[in-house]
Amino acid sequence: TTRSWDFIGLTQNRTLRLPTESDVIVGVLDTGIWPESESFSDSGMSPPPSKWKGKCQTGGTNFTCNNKLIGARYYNSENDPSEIKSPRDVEGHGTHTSSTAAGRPVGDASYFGLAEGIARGAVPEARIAMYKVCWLSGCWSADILAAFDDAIADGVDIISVSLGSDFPSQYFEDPIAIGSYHAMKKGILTSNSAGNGGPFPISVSNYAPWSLTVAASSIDRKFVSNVVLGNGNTYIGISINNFNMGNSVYPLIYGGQAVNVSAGSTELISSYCIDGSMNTEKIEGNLVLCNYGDGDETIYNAKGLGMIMSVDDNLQDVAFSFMFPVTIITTDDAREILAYIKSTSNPVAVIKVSDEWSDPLAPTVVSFSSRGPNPITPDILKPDLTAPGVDIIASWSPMASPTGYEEDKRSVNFNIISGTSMSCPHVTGAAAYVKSFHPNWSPAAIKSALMTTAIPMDPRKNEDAEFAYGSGHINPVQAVDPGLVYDASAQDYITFLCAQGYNTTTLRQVTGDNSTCNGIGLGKAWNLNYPSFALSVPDGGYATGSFYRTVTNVGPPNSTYNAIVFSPANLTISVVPSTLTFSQVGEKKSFVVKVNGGRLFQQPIMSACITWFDGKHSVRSPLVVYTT
Amino acid sequence: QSYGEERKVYIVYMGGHTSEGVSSSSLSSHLGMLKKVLPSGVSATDKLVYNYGRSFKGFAARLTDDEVKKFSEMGEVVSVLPNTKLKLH
Repeated sequence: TTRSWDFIGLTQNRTLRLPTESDVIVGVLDTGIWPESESFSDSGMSPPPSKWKGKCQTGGTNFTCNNKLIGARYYNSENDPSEIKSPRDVEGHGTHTSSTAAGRPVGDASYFGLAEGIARGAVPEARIAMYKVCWLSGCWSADILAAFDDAIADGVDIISVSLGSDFPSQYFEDPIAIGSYHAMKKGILTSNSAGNGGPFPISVSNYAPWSLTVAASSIDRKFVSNVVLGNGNTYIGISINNFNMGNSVYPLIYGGQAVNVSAGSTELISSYCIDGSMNTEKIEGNLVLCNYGDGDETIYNAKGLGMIMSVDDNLQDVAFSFMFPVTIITTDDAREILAYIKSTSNPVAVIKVSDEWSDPLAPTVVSFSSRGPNPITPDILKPDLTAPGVDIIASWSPMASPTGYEEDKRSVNFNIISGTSMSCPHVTGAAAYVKSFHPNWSPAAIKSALMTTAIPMDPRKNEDAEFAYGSGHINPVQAVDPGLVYDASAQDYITFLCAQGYNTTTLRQVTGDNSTCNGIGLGKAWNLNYPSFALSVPDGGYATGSFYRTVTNVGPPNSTYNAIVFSPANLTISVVPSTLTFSQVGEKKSFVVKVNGGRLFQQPIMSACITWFDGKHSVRSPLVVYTT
Repeated sequence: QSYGEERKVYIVYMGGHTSEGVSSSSLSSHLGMLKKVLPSGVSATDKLVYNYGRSFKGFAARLTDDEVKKFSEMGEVVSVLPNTKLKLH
């Protein structure tokens, strides 16, 4: 990416970088990879570390690996015939996510001149192993599980999974939760996308406590494609528009003026530019003003010159790219443009090439990013944190359509797309960066470091607060030195699962050992050593709970931390003890957080936080209370 | 084929390896389980899609509804999951 890593402080010339970065192997479960991309050049790289046990499955094609892309496999349980059997990416997504996490620097990267700069990943010296589980038909769960089985055994350090199910499942009925559980047991952290089901509540996917769940937020670059009318008025539009219409103006009509009467359409229907509802003769050679929908294909196929589409204000937080000039404006502006069209006999307009504006409100969680609370364990806060996932430029497969439309035959080496798929590899890359400094840290410790150093987000810009952004906005440089970590072992997750109702027999099968749930009753998830706190209360119930936690000193040997509690007036939170003194690295100290908020009715979310502070390290955990 | 006899891909998830480590015979063990459930004359090797054995236990195979039920009732099986389609985010 050309901007997002700088935006989150991981600059190209940072002094903090270790030679051990090249020992880190990032496993990516995705659509495959384009090995010839400059992002995966192995110039100057040594052979893979000896721990690597994977392979490069060429599939009888001209696919090759190198010292950067050290492994590639493909999985195709349903024998999808739409693609050649190879790890090669013909969709683009896997090349994008891989290069975002760990791509090497590529100068003069751009999407038709937009977002120009040096494209790079977080850990350019780290290795990439691609596990192709997604085909043009989708990503099959048997393939995902096979990829986890291999990736764990191959010796990857971090696994990145930018996909998920639309529906929640219990942990051991979900292939990603199963795979990431076994990865965790082997010391491998899995970074997951939270899903694009927002802004609706309980839409978060990939919510297992042993994996990192990543929401998507904006960066300080916004693509603005203005509309200029014949009367000189200019309206701000949001889109990625690389098509230069020059200094001329072009005839402008309203979709509702091109009614296909013979098809029984009406002005209202054709105003949405729905396929078949429009008189295509009236569209050809015109710019068309449409209500929000899928009208762009209608207008393109009818040889329209471009489209101006109106959308609700709150959906203008992401820019999309199209096959021809398109921009997205607000409904208020659309009303004014319609008034102009109706006021003159010869309405004309032009859609300008995108400008890159600086967005002072960034980062904000994008509307489509899935929201908590957690559908399976309401007392584990999800998503865990947020990272850039809006208008991200990264490498692309030149065989793939840049806009996702089959008709779009353009070939690009870089593309700008949005999704929690794009935020997930940012956290993957950050986790790999932390791993390069602390190769022996557990998955939970790396996760904790990323969560407790996250920059707090502003709830005034995200009304869902922690259900949108979790602990906050990723801060990879600080995550290398978190001071304290909330560590958790595989056994801690077993205790958690016992309290969730899993029985000893099932857990012994899952773990393969003699785990037991004896003495652990059904209960809340408050005692899992999680780096955030969530207290769910039945509507009309009492907000009372005690959370037991243990922190491990990973900072200076002699340090004293004091607890700083921020809470709203109607919540009483105490931390006992409120001071923790350490005398050595690796020392553990326990404390309890007691919450009392009285009786709650219809309470969406109350936000508090607990920060351990030693004068230098700020170890911050959000605490949320809400009614279910 | 009548309803319920159509073969679809299912995941038979059997949890983690025991402390003895990865069983070198996991493939033969999983094929053995399949043979017990499949009707005689149906090749277990042909119906096996994946053998998960490097990092955890289980396999994916083309099964009928009846066969799925039989695996679901086995003590050593944690869950039997249909081969669902997940989406890129």
